[in-house]
Amino acid sequence: TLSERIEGIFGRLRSRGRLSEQQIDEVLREVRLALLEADVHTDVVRAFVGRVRERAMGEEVRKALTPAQTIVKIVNDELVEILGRTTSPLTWSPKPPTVIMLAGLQGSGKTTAAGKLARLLKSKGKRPLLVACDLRRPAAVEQLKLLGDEVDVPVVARTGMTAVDVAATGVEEARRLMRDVVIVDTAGRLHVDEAMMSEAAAIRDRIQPTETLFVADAMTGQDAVNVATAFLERVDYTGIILTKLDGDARGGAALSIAQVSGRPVKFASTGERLDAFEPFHPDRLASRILG
Amino acid sequence: LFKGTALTEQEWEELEEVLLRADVGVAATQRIVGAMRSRRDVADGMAALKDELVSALGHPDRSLKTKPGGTTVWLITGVNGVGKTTTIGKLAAQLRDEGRSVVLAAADTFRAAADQQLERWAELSGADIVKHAPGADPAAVVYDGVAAAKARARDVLIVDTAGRLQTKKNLMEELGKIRRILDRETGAPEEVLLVLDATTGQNGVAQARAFAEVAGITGIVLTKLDGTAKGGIVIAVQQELGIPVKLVGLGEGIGDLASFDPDGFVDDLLG
Ligand SMILES: Nc1nc2c(ncn2[C@@H]2O[C@H](COP(=O)(O)OP(=O)(O)OP(=O)(O)O)[C@@H](O)[C@H]2O)c(=O)[nH]1
Ligand SMILES: Nc1nc2c(ncn2[C@@H]2O[C@H](COP(=O)(O)OP(=O)(O)OP(=O)(O)O)[C@@H](O)[C@H]2O)c(=O)[nH]1
Ligand SMILES: [Mg+2]
Ligand SMILES: [Mg+2]
Repeated sequence: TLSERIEGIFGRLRSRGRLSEQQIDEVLREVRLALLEADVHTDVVRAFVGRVRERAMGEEVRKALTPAQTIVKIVNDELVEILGRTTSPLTWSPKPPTVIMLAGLQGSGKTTAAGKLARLLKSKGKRPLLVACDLRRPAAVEQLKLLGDEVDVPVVARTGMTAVDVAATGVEEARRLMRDVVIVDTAGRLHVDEAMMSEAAAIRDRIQPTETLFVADAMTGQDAVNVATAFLERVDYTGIILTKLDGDARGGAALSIAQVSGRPVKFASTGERLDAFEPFHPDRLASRILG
Repeated sequence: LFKGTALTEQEWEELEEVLLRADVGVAATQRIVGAMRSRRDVADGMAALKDELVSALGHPDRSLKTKPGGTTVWLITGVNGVGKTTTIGKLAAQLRDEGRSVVLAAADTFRAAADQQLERWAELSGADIVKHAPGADPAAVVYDGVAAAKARARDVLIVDTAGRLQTKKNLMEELGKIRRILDRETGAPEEVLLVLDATTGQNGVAQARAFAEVAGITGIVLTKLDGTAKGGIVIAVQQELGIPVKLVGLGEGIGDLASFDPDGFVDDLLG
């Protein structure tokens, strides 16, 4: 782990009392490698290490009885700071229904997340409604309908309409059926697909979501920054869902996405089953990223 | 970009950055740049890097194997959401265009509407499909797929499997079992392809290692290269595991599949 590597450096250099700049540089090299191996974007790593360096040169480390542990704590604090410090709840609309839109790249886990969110909110006493706005992928609507059946949540699906119109219909149906939260599943799309990004923006404009959640795969590498930035600019999102955390990817993409978007990670998907879904805990991911 | 008889420290760092940004990874980047630095004659940094990357990808056989005079079997594996089912649709269409008959086995019996999704691809590509009820034993679908391919004298059987993270021991064992069934029924599959998403970071190497151990991977399909991700992890997969990229996915349409061209890939990677 990174903390072991850092302890090892101090042990090896046998320092007592003040840390030398050389020791600090060696530690920072380890931090940089750990973050890059964890898939954190090179620019995010650079800025992060810069901030840690500044703090490492300061009083808190200079006066520390155990400087190694203090530096590890600084790294951890800085990570948690970016990831959102505490769990971040959903925002509710003052006037129901609350509309939640899901967006993201192909295969990131949106449709499954829609089912999971519906299940979670229902367990909290809400009356969710699912809306099937992926009109592209073969059997996408069927997939969402099956998930809706599984959690006993109604699904709005329409043929002969654009995705934007289905979304609007979904919100109307929520009012008609007195459902208090609408969860809109959308097609996976590339951030460089102009037509599809326009569609996403059009859906957002039409249904005015209180929450737009960017669904991101925890195993994403350096491309996370390109995607997160483009989706922020074209679609805008209020929060992030991180998926497939039950794998062993370190999850550094989450740090990159949180850093460049400034948006909090709200939920963690930790398995294929619909109950594998929980509020996101920044401190847990911080220790995972550090390995 | 980099001209002159020796590169500066800054220029070496810039080359490293290009590789790291492409998901080549820390270890492979250090190997590649290390190899370059040990050469005395690096005048043009980018040209030298291109040579290094193309040679790292090697010259393995990138063709898809078939069984002359019998049913060719291709097993498609990978983690969740990478593009296995879509790739199978594309392969089936390509085979049809080559005048070959295809059976698809819907051995993902777990995920909602997986069979319906593959069924749609069977329609679009003119392939037969063998599927069971949701929740059925995937092994049973595999047996039936083999039986159908033989009985109907189909040229190619392509087996779709459920996405599975390599950390799931029971799911990886299930995949091993599917491989062994095919070994017994038809002999070793002509191809066992691992589908890797180009956006995947360093975990891609762990995926390849685990799937190779359990199912014996003959080649990689690198999907979603129509995005901005470079897919640099395939370099480590080739160097560390000797597994070649055979195909690339370039979109969601039925024709969006191409054979892997190392030269073009490296050009795109270096931007
Ligand atoms: N192991 C694991 N698998 C997941 C998780 N979330 C989703 N999946 C799986 O990932 C795959 C893709 O999920 P989908 O919900 O279809 O993804 P999507 O974003 O809707 O895909 P598109 O609509 O094609 O863009 C499926 O096999 C899901 O079961 C998770 O947290 N863990
Ligand atoms: N842009 C792009 N999208 C792709 C490509 N290949 C597959 N996809 C999309 O990725 C998503 C997931 O594809 P699937 O074929 O369902 O992936 P899978 O591996 O079978 O997923 P699971 O069975 O759930 O594990 C779909 O939206 C596909 O259209 C590709 O090369 N480019
Ligand atoms: Mg979907
Ligand atoms: Mg599939």
